[in-house]
Amino acid sequence: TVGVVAVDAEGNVAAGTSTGGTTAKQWGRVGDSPLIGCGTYASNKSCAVSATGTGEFFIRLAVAKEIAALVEHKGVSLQEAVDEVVQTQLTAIDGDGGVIAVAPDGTCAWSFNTSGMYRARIADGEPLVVGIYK
Amino acid sequence: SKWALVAHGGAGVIDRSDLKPEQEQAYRDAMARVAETGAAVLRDGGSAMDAVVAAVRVLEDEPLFNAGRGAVFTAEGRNELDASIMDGRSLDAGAVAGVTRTRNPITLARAVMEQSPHVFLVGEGADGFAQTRDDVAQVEPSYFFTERRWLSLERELKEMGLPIPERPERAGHDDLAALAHDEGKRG
Repeated sequence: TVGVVAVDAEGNVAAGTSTGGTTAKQWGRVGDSPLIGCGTYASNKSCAVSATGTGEFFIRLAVAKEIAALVEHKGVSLQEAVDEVVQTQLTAIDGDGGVIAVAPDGTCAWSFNTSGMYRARIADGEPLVVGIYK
Repeated sequence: SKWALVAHGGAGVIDRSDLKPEQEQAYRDAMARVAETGAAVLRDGGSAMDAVVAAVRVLEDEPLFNAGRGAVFTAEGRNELDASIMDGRSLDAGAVAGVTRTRNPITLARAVMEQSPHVFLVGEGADGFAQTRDDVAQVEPSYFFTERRWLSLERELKEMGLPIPERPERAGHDDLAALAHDEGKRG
């Protein structure tokens, strides 16, 4: 699974996710990636989120919308929101994976509970950051 | 506002011992290329939507990642792709699942959002909609084939005690995909 979140110079956010799913999937199995609110969500009132991991858990928690709701309705920071959902809620139901997120003010965040996540971050006036391992 | 972009290429079992130096470098170079592609759109005053599509297309075209070319296989030996996109300004959204002939599923998801009254199209219907869109490139299913993912499928099916499907015709070999690490996406 791959994904990108972005905020432009006008403060509009957007999120996109794309995947091949899981190896040897059967019976028309679909994970969270194409489900708005689970693998992908974006609102200028909160943030844009893209997720990756074992999709069934991200569907059950509606991960992307949960992160946006924490930011919009509880006023927590973007990093606190992604950590609460991934490190606490997702881990509590034995889910595995990660998310990336960006806010309308240009704040970036990511969180994952697996041993690695291919990730990159770039922003106006900031250097490119690329990561793989925890 | 300050423009910014974050990208991921998948999460999973990715330990330092898993990746050979040339594999790690290939992944780092690819992620840098993805970020720079999106940043170029934003630097030019482009929209977040355009930046997301431009960057995701690079990830879909890159056989190292499980999306587009280099996607994993179903138990029947097919590539069935999913994608979604959402615009934070308007809360418009588009998504597809189980598509088999669209080179860049993120482009199709955006077409669903902008050129249909729906949010989510799946399977043959989504493939049929794609064929009516001039701006959504269609390819033969064998375009998505990579050797590394096929070998992962065979290994997985053996473990599941399921039959190995016929190897797709015109299935090419792809050295770059030989660098693809299987981060453990299991059916």
